[in-house]
Amino acid sequence: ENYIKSKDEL
Amino acid sequence: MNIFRLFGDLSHLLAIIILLLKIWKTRSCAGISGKSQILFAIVYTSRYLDLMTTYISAYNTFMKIVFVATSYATVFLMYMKFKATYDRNHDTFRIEFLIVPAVILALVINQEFTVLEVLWTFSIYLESVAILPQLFLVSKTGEAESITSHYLFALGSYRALYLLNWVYRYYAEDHYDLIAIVAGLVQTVLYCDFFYLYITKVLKGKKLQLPA
Repeated sequence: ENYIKSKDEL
Repeated sequence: MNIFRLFGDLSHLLAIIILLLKIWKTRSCAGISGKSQILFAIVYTSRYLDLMTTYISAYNTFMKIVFVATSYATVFLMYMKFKATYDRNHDTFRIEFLIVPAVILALVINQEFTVLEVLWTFSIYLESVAILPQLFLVSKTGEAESITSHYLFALGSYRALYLLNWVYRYYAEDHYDLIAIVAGLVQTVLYCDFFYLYITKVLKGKKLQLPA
């Protein structure tokens, strides 16, 4: 969850 | 996703399309820094390795593939196809002075010491200074074609919009990433001088002339 949150940006 | 980030990504995509059109239509890459384009290719390669491991959304995957593909296409066009028009004499910024510090900083200041995270952090640091060879080239030649300044305006706006996106995410999602924010601030500040010239000159139909 944390990974997706911080790496969902381009 | 929020409106700031969407417009930021679209502005980024627009910049890349403007650049490719400029090179393809004029069949020339005069006034464009090949070194900056090499840095962008390194940035996207080191940042988007998670394409193999993590699926976030179709949009995310599609845009990452577009950014990687177009950055390599631009380098190919500049150093192979339209090599004769590449301004080698003015594009002399030593990019190792940008890459090495970014590697060191990524190894020292990162969120966790894993390969993916350190490479991602390296790409964030490198992207914040990747435009320097291009700005250096414009300052050396003293001017830029209007299409090139539109490219730079779109490219500079993308990270400025990301700053607004990070403000929004801090208040709306209680989420922030200090590494990306600080690097994004540095990246946007580097464009300030250009933004000023663009708004006061190019938008009035004048050519972008840097004070000699």
